[in-house]
Amino acid sequence: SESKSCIFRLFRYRRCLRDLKELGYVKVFSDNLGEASGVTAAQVRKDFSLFGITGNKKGGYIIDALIDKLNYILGKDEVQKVILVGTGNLGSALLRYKGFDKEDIQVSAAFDADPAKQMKSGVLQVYPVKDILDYVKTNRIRVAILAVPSVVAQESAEMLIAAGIRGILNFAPVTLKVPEKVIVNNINLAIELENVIYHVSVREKN
Amino acid sequence: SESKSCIFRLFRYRRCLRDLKELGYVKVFSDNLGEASGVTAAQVRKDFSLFGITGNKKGGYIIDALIDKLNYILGKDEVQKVILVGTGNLGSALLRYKGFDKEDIQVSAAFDADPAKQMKSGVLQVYPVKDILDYVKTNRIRVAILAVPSVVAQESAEMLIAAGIRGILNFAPVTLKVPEKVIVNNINLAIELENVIYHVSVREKN
Ligand SMILES: NC(=O)c1ccc[n+]([C@@H]2O[C@H](COP(=O)([O-])OP(=O)(O)OC[C@H]3O[C@@H](n4cnc5c(N)ncnc54)[C@H](O)[C@@H]3O)[C@@H](O)[C@H]2O)c1
Ligand SMILES: NC(=O)c1ccc[n+]([C@@H]2O[C@H](COP(=O)([O-])OP(=O)(O)OC[C@H]3O[C@@H](n4cnc5c(N)ncnc54)[C@H](O)[C@@H]3O)[C@@H](O)[C@H]2O)c1
Repeated sequence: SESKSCIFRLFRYRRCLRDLKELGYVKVFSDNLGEASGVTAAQVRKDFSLFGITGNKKGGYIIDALIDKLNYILGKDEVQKVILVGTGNLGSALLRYKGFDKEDIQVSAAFDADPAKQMKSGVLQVYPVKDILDYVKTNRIRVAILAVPSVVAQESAEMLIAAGIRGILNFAPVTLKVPEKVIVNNINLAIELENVIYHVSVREKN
Repeated sequence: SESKSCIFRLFRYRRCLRDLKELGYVKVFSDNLGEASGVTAAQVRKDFSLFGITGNKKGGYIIDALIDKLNYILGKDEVQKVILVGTGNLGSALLRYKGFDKEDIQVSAAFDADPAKQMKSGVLQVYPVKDILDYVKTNRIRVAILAVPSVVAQESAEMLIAAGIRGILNFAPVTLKVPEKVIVNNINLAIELENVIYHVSVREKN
């Protein structure tokens, strides 16, 4: 939809503005911001006007003010907390990933069914699954990363939704059946790799 | 494009057919296959006719024959070999992932710049970066998974391309500049998570 792709661009503008700020820039024009984020200057101005963001023609936009406005619109004005369920090979790598912090996202707690995993892992204590309900309710967590084996992914998702989770980043290569009100983003790395292999082979053949 | 989404569907039909075969099915009609893969029966028949796949109206399609045809069309009739560069937190999880084997994709060799990592890791020996050139040329590898830090991702990609790699599954959150002939599929897990968080928060507000 139109609004979804606009939001997607606002996230991209925010990342580009943060990079420009890191490089020492204080102001930016819509054509530089467009170039940095891969769209036309007109698209930038159109997106900004949809959200009431104005700059002045001669001076451009002030980067700090833009970042603040975008943070407010995108809900990035506070650290966003999520939980991680499953701290095996993939889960433990995600637990150590600094890229989430950079986007002001914090994995605030981790859970695993295996007692041997319920110990301090790097930065966080890993809790038993039975603690998920209390933790999600008390801390009003809405989003979870699911890194459990396929055979338990559906039941794990149901338990999370019952606790109050409304968004899941799912790594198990299964289709989760969830109510309309829940958002699931499936990451299937085998399919992503398969696609690259296919498009390379097609190019080779032609 | 039309043909890209058709190919995407063919991969999906193949996965569904493999699941149906595992459940003991021998034949399938276009409406069951459509239902299993989330499209209409007419779409299935249209996609198949584009690739010269025919079934008989009364008896449907024979699952084994369909899988063989799709394997041939999609280049899945042999194991597809890729290499992995960077065996840190994420790379080592990917090295142990059984989901690639299930899609007949094999990570046949792994490489890392850190001498401490150049030892046997689970299933494979991890080689030094200087061995990439020989290995890619000798084994005619075309696709690589890139799981190195952002600061070395561009230079690592350039070295891979010089060796003969034409497709990269990139996990570093940077935009790789590569020649037109190279396909890059970027996976940015922080952005994927950020999107889930945003869409959940929008639903809460409304
Ligand atoms: N390893 C990878 O690189 C990779 C890549 C892509 C997708 N995946 C997918 O991600 C998921 C996790 O993969 P992995 O390689 O980390 O597997 P893993 O077996 O190493 O880890 C799974 C973890 O989940 C825990 N667990 C099992 N049942 C649970 C439950 N009911 N509640 C909470 N925790 C539970 C296990 O104790 C284990 O620690 C799988 O679905 C896999 O297909 C993994
Ligand atoms: N850990 C995660 O869950 C995760 C999630 C998403 C994205 N990523 C991205 O994936 C990449 C890898 O992340 P990580 O957490 O595994 O980092 P890491 O630091 O644990 O691993 C990086 C590995 O790359 C090796 N390396 C460094 N320079 C190299 C070079 N020139 N050639 C080959 N190997 C080299 C290092 O020795 C190390 O083993 C990063 O770009 C990161 O942003 C990681």
